[in-house]
Amino acid sequence: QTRIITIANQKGGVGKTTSAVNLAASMALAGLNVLVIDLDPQGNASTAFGIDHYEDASGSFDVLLDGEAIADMMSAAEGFDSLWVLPATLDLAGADIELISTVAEAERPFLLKAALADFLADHEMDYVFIDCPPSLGMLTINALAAVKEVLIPIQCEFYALEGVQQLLRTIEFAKERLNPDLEVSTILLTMYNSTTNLSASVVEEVRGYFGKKVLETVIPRSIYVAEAPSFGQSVMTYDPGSTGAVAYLAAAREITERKQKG
Amino acid sequence: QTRIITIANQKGGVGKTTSAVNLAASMALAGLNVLVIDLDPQGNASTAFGIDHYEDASGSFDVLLDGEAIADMMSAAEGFDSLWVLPATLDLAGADIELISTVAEAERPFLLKAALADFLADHEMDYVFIDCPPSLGMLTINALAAVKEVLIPIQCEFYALEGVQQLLRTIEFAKERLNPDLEVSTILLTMYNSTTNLSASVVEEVRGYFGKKVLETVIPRSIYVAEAPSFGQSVMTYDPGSTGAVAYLAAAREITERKQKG
Ligand SMILES: Nc1ncnc2c1ncn2[C@@H]1O[C@H](COP(=O)(O)OP(=O)(O)OP(=O)(O)O)[C@@H](O)[C@H]1O
Ligand SMILES: Nc1ncnc2c1ncn2[C@@H]1O[C@H](COP(=O)(O)OP(=O)(O)OP(=O)(O)O)[C@@H](O)[C@H]1O
Ligand SMILES: [Mg+2]
Ligand SMILES: [Mg+2]
Repeated sequence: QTRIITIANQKGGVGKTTSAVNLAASMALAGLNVLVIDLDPQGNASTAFGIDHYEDASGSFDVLLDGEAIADMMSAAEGFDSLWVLPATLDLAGADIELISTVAEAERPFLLKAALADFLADHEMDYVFIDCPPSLGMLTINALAAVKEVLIPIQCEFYALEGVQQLLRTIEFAKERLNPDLEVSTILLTMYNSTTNLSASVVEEVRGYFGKKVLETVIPRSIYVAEAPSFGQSVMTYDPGSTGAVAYLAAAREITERKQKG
Repeated sequence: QTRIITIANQKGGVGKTTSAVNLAASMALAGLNVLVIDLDPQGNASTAFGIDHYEDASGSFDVLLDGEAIADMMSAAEGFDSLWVLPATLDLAGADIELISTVAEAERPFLLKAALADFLADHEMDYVFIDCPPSLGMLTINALAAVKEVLIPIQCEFYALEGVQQLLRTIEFAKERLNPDLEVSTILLTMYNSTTNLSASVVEEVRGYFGKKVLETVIPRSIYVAEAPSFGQSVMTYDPGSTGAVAYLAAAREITERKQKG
């Protein structure tokens, strides 16, 4: 049974891409089959795995707007035996507008869901992670309509708390109108800075609000995490002993174990 | 002559809001008349100045979608003599879709420009800063159509470089189709971390590409900058001696001085 997880938060720079990349890398290094779908036109997740995503490259734009099959548009990530990436290209930025003029309103939110159903009918994947842009437009809506689980990364900083209500409302809307199975399954606290009370108070507030959904593992701020993508690597392979890598490995293990408990 | 500056970058978490807030605060503390326009539905800039922006509060949504006057929707920022904020409310998140169904396509990009022209006809402002969400939708397009100058904050991290090309193309599009006076006047490097080569290499690359447009002043990563909004303050008043506050003051001075040189 494939577990498909959308990583969403319209607040910018909270660690969506970094979490998608490093959780996927951790699972793949543990021998699981993993697909990363990059829905952010900036293509940061594609870059992190060293995958070309210039304007006309194959990717998620072709799947959503031209009905191409995921299997034909995805690339294998170098250095991994069982990790594939459906890259994002710049033309994805125009998806919201293009979808309005080319696809009937009722079908628009379900393009990714349909493509994923086709793909998983004959490809064995253990995990699929979907990286979203920092907005609540049609790309994020497609990601919410396609999954049972949402993982929300929350940066341990003040502004990051503000947007959570808005995100929860959007998820609620998607659950009511598009996808009754949708749940916020996981909250991952990121960029924890131990030198300030600010981080600790954010952690306390988030645990108070979300309870057990919040992973025990908190990802610390670590320079090696930020350096890794400039070498086309995940921190898991760039510096496996760093606090960031150790934390992402522990978070990945927690996520896989939670599944077993159901 | 009022100087109106849009602060834009679709990459999330690069310091758009932090720069809008602290540059505006610096200018206001120096006695200038300053207006901050918050176009981000998350309303982080509104929060930073301690301004209520619950769902039905007055703000930029009313100006763009109901034709209200800026002067009637703005609030004075507490603790300042000459700083006003046009707050963002959550309903702004629906602006893209609502504008498509209520305003003719040709007029949509110019709603803010028209409202600002009315406002400045009888309100003396030295600076107007417009904070944008991390996307290139109709809110950011309105901000680009309304100004002569764009300030692009670039975080001194790897992913931040990826999105710049896309942003420059959008600005070029806005200049050709909507606003021939539009220029990228200022590049501000943010969250510089002196403990890693990554920051230094980003600075080098950005100075190499943008030359003189890049401010001499680079904003360092400073925990006091991140803490200030949790007290409803700018770092300028929260901890004026911190490296972050000193840098934003220097950046504000550089911006005002550049104007004089024309
Ligand atoms: N634990 C960490 N320690 C240090 N730096 C981090 C950490 N996690 C992420 N970063 C850095 O912070 C920045 C923001 O992270 P990232 O790009 O993953 O966030 P995002 O939510 O995907 O952003 P966007 O909203 O633009 O998609 C990046 O430069 C990244 O390298
Ligand atoms: N110089 C700095 N030092 C330390 N932290 C900073 C600095 N500048 C910004 N921050 C923090 O980094 C986070 C991102 O900054 P900010 O919210 O201003 O970015 P943004 O570009 O406006 O984000 P968004 O894309 O969501 O609108 C915030 O938590 C902020 O407090
Ligand atoms: Mg991202
Ligand atoms: Mg912001």
